Amino acid sequence: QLTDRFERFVRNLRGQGKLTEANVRDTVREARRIFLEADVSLPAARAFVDGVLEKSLGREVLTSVTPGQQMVKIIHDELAVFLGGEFAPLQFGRSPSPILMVGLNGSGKTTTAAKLALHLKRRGRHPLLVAADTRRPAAIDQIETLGRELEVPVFTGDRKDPVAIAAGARDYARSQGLDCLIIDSAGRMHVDEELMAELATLQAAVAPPETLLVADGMTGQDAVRSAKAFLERVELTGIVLTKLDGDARGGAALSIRWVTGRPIKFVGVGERPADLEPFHPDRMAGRILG
Amino acid sequence: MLTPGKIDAEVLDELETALIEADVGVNSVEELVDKLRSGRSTHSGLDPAALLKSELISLLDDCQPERPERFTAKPWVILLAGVNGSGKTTTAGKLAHYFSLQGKRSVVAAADTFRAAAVEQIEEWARRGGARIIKQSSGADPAAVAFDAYQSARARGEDLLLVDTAGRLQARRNLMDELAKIGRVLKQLDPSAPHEALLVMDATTGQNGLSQASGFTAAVGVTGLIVTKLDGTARGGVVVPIRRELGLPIEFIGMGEGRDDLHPFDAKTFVDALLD
Ligand SMILES: Nc1nc2c(ncn2[C@@H]2O[C@H](COP(=O)(O)OP(=O)(O)OP(=O)(O)O)[C@@H](O)[C@H]2O)c(=O)[nH]1
Ligand SMILES: Nc1nc2c(ncn2[C@@H]2O[C@H](COP(=O)(O)OP(=O)(O)OP(=O)(O)O)[C@@H](O)[C@H]2O)c(=O)[nH]1
Ligand SMILES: [Mg+2]
Ligand SMILES: [Mg+2]
Repeated sequence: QLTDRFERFVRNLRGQGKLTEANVRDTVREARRIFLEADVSLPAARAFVDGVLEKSLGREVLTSVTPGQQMVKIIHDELAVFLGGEFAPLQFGRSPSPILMVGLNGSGKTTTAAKLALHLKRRGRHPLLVAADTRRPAAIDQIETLGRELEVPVFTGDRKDPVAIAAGARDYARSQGLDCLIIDSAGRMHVDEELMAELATLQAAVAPPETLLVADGMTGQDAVRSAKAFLERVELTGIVLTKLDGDARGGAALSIRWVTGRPIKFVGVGERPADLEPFHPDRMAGRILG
Repeated sequence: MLTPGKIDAEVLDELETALIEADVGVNSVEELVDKLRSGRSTHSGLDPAALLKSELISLLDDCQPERPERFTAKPWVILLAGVNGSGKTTTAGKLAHYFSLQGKRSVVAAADTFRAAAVEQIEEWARRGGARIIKQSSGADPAAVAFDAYQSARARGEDLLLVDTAGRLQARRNLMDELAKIGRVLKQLDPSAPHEALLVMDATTGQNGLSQASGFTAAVGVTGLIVTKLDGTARGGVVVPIRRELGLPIEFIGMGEGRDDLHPFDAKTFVDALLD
């Protein structure tokens, strides 16, 4: 697919002669177009293409007998490296260690919290789900139902304040010998000052070793704006990209990785608790490039 | 002195960037800007931004914010569909409230029988919107809930039936079949139903929105869009290629989590935001 497109593009450029420096520049621009079509945010596409590709699409390609193929391989490999070099595991501190889930409305935080609970349970941990979304109608019902299905305890508390709920959850976890807290927070707009302040306060009170930004995998240009805004208000230690069981190209992966510098730790690939996979940068690169 | 054929290249570049960053998509942006560059715009004027806005407003303006045919059947059936988390359930409540201000009585069909606490959530939203709710037990056939709700609304002479469905990705064949079945069941009850099938789409959606629109249209004949979460920084520009390729109008926009945060689509306001 992509190889054909580049081969065709390169063939048009070459005419009869060898590939020139100018041709390489044109190819770089074509790569940027492909990224935009794959929903990579424009600043991320520019940064990656100008910063990374320009230097790597050098002499190797100019002297290659199959420059189109060569270019695709370089772009793919550079993209995979950029998306996530070394594997980044979840971070834990002293028990009960908190993991805080944050993100925009409807991105998949609550569902991902349950998925993480199952993931950790299967690895011998004893998680406690914490229902700290006090806003959304039936949010507590939702996480309680998920917890019940997984046989994972859920702390709801009787307070309306997320900070109080988190504190109560920690005490409860200690009393029950549970070793990690998965704290689900309410969806919010990054431009809602009141809600972002509430989140910053919650994080300061909980001091989690792990704060995961849960982002919708089909997000387009807004990915850089929203991720940057969250990064400015709370410490982020990892990203989860959801709903990648669809046909979205997933350019948001590059956008969010670029603007936050944080590792993408997991991807959501369905609605069931088992539908969580560790992030594979190589596979994601292939998906973005189409 | 600028004329449409001689627009400053730098200004056009800036406009191109703004449109790309608003999710209008590379193809549509190129076509729109080339049209300006070559002076083929049907609008006259000197300011390229104003020209572009005119083009977009003409494209998106459906000229009838309040559809005259709405409520010409009883109950008028609006089916809400869309991908996971787009805002369907919230919007169902908002719509019930919106039409209650016009004196319309609504019934909501809780046809998401799959997701955890989906029924509890829509029960609360129906309450907020002043609507009656029809629900069944978890795991029930969504088409059966839609069927029951229609019969009930019909029996009680209610004006509007809002069918809330489970989120689903258009690439999932079996889920699109389930949605198609809901549509067929409604059609059996009233050949013109669902009278409206609205695709509820998150404003942050990228170009996948086009695939969503065509996938959902194939399943259930989408008649229009509702773009939600426009109270953020996303501009929902993917409605431009959707309009160009599929001709779908935008009916409403969602501007927040409250029941009043729903507005009929206004092309001028939307396009102004697109370019700002
Ligand atoms: N197909 C698919 N659906 C997902 C995935 N992750 C979450 N969902 C669905 O996305 C929708 C929203 O998920 P939630 O967990 O309620 O999202 P949230 O971020 O907690 O939402 P708010 O609390 O309202 O901000 C639900 O329908 C989930 O089942 C995924 O990886 N794939
Ligand atoms: N800020 C903002 N949030 C919205 C808007 N519309 C919906 N939401 C929020 O988006 C989240 C998801 O809304 P839902 O109504 O559950 O979405 P849904 O499409 O029914 O989700 P599923 O049924 O799980 O597919 C909730 O947190 C809503 O409050 C909007 O216009 N603005
Ligand atoms: Mg939630
Ligand atoms: Mg819903």
